Amino acid sequence: NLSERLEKALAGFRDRGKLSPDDIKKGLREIRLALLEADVNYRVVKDFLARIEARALSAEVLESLTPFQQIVKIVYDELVNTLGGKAQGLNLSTKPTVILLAGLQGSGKTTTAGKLALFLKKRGHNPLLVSTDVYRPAAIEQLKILSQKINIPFFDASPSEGALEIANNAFKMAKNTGRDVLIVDTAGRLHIDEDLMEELQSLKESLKPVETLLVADAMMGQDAVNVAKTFHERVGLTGIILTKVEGDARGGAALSMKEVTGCPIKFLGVGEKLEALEVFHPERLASRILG
Amino acid sequence: FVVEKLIDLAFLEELEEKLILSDLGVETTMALLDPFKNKILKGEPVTTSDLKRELKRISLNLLADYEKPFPPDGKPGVLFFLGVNGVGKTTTIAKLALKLKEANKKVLLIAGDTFRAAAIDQLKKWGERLNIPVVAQQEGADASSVIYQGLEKALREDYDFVLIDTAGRLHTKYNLMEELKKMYRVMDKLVPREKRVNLLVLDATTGQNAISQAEHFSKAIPIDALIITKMDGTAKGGIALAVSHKYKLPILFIGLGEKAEDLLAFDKEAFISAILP
Ligand SMILES: Nc1nc2c(ncn2[C@@H]2O[C@H](COP(=O)(O)OP(=O)(O)OP(=O)(O)O)[C@@H](O)[C@H]2O)c(=O)[nH]1
Ligand SMILES: Nc1nc2c(ncn2[C@@H]2O[C@H](COP(=O)(O)OP(=O)(O)OP(=O)(O)O)[C@@H](O)[C@H]2O)c(=O)[nH]1
Ligand SMILES: [Mg+2]
Ligand SMILES: [Mg+2]
Repeated sequence: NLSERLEKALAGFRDRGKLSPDDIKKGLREIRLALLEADVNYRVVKDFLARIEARALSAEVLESLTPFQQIVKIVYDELVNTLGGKAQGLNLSTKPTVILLAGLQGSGKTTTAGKLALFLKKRGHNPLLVSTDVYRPAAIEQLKILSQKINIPFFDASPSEGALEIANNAFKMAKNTGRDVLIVDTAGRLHIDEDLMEELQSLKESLKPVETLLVADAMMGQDAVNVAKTFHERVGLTGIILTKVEGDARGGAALSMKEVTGCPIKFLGVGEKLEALEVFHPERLASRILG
Repeated sequence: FVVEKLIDLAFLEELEEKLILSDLGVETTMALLDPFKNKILKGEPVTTSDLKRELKRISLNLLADYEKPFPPDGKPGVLFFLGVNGVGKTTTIAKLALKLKEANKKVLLIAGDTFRAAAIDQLKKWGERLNIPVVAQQEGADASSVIYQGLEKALREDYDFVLIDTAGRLHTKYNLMEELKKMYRVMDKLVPREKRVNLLVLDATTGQNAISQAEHFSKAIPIDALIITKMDGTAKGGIALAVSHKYKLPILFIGLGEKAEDLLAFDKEAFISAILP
């Protein structure tokens, strides 16, 4: 872990008496390596280090009897701060509230749609689920099966209809049947796919979702920044859901995405079952990124 | 004409950024650049073209080669697909099945994902589109028994190739890795190892976790080669270089989209040139 790495990198400083600013610089290099290995974006790491450098070079560290603990604490605190201070809930202000899920192919949107529906149902809401994925074979069936598993109404449609048409009809159904939340699953898409990004934009314009959430895989690497930035610029995100977090991916991509978009991470997907959704708490992810 | 420039530490730092942004990883990047850093510190002149040529040469050598024929020679050739959730296994099976069918081979698909909602449906739909038969049971069936049933059919009806889909699984889940080993033993009962190719599917957008994936999957069953999907995005898939080198896993194909035609034989030169232009 980071504290051990710092020990190793700055070994022998005790013989010199205490840490010098040069030792601190060495320590910062170690922190940089640790963050890069955790998949934090190269440029985000640079900015991050600049923020902690001043504190790391302060008297509180240089004079400390436990300088490594001090440094690790500074990094940890800054990680928690950057990841978003405290947990942020869902904005469920309008009726029906529309939650629009978007993201790259295979990130976990369909499964997460089911998870969110169950999460909200348990909290006394009446969600309606709909899939606008008219491209992937059996995509609509997949969400339909998940809805049945958790006994939540599903707005069924055929892939021969358009995504926008399905979405608008589902909205009408939600309104007419007193559902207070409409969760809209969308097809996986590349942030550089003009047509599909336009489709996403028109879905947003038509549905006016209160929440537009990027569903992103925790194991993403350096490219996470490009993906999040582009989705945010094109469509406007209100939050991020990180999936497959129960694996051993360090999750540095989460820090990068939060940093470049400013969007709060709202939930973590922690398994394949529909119960496997947790409200995001920055402390746990911060410890994980630190290794 | 081009003026030949000598590299300096600033140049190397820019190159380091580019390589790390491609997901090459800190370890591989340092291994590649440190020797040149040392040369500069010793005052040895290195031109930009020397550097680029050398890095290309070294990187190409880091990529493992597939030393056997692909597709495999015996009948039925069994292509077994594994990987973590959502990387593109099912879609890649459809793509490779199409290639084999276009080569006039008799192809069979086995719906070995008996866990995820509509997984069997998804593969069946691909089978219908491509006019390739799919062996399946119902959701919740034992995956190994579906595989066994499918291989029996392949042997009985003289199929050239069998492509086996499995459920996505995180490499850190003990019981899922045990299930994988069980599938491997079951395949062993019906088809000799040399006719089987175990393909680990990796997503090009994956970061350093691909190393852990390769590590854990290789420990569970022998992996023969890699397929890197979603190379049509902006991720360069640099981590595949580290995985290929560390675990001696050749990359056979790359996925470049969501259609059945979007699978390309792996081109080492093109892959390296995208990372080291
Ligand atoms: N281990 C784990 N797997 C997950 C999690 N969330 C989703 N998955 C799995 O990831 C795979 C992809 O999930 P999907 O919901 O189909 O992903 P998607 O984003 O809808 O995919 P496309 O519609 O093709 O873009 C499936 O195998 C899911 O079971 C999670 O939190 N943990
Ligand atoms: N852009 C792009 N998308 C791809 C590629 N390969 C697969 N996909 C998409 O990725 C998503 C997931 O593909 P699947 O084939 O369902 O992935 P999987 O590994 O079988 O998923 P699980 O069985 O749930 O673990 C789908 O939306 C595919 O269309 C590719 O090369 N490029
Ligand atoms: Mg989906
Ligand atoms: Mg699949």
